Amino acid sequence: MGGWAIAVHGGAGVDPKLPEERQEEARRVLRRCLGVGAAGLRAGLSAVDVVEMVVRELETDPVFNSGRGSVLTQEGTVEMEASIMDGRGRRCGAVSGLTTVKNPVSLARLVMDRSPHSYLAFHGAEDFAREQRVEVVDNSYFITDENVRMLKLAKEANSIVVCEVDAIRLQSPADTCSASSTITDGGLHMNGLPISIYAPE
Amino acid sequence: TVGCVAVDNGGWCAAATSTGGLMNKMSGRIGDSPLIGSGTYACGACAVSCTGEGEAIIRSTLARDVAALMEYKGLGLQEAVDYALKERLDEGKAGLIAVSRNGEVAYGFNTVGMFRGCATEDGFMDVAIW
Repeated sequence: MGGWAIAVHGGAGVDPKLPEERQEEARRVLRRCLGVGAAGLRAGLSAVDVVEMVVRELETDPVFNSGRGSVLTQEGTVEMEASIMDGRGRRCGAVSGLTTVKNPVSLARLVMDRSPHSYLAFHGAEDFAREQRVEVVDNSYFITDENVRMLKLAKEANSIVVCEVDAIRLQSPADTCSASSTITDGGLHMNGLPISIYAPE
Repeated sequence: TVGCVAVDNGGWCAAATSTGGLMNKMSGRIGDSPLIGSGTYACGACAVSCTGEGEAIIRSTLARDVAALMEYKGLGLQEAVDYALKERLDEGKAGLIAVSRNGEVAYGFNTVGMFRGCATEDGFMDVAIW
């Protein structure tokens, strides 16, 4: 046996122009969460307890796209999802479409530990959360000013994507998309959108 | 997206992933994070958590593939991570972190960067982005 080990991530697809202070903030959160996890493993906690504990920390901090700090839907709301898997027995739990559960990963853990199911979604997951008496908050708790701003940019960028598709399909002139030219980032895209709209993922 | 993978002193592995999904997504869109085998997987060999372009990760069953490469092809952890990212993602952009039951840590990404960190029992600790 090689002893304990832990790894964390806060998302991929980073904007290459991410300001230095945002980079340092991200490193600070990762370092802190890594420390929490390492201390747990050192103290003899199980791997599944540690991954839940660390992801709860990451969900609670608004720096990354999960829990508080989640990115927004087209409607400006937050819909979160999470999963957990214990290699011991390959047990698992997952949740989707959460709007009020403060720590989605812990609800996923409860699905694994206290339900006969592997995956609950939307109102079923919310009902289960209330049945299990997990902490719930108003949807606005998860929404940050930064993500409201990013949604506005994403909507503008999305209109570019639609416009470009239409330009190809309908052979319409590119100058009908003139409003889109204000957002450029060197051509890097993810899911069809400029990488710069991801915050910070 | 955030994620954590760990192996404890007993050699048991676990993974967890959590996300708000994709900015400006349609209501009802499901990404890879809650899909066991795609964004998250753990078994007796390893634990994996993925992040990035959800639709590509789903198509490639990325997390399970890392474990399968170790189980069926006998690859080491980092080798399996590299192979899955290179051969299974097609044009998709993603990253992942992984640990093995032997206490190894591995990661990989084909994006510009991935926020990540790792620590091991022997005192090694690293946090990086690019």
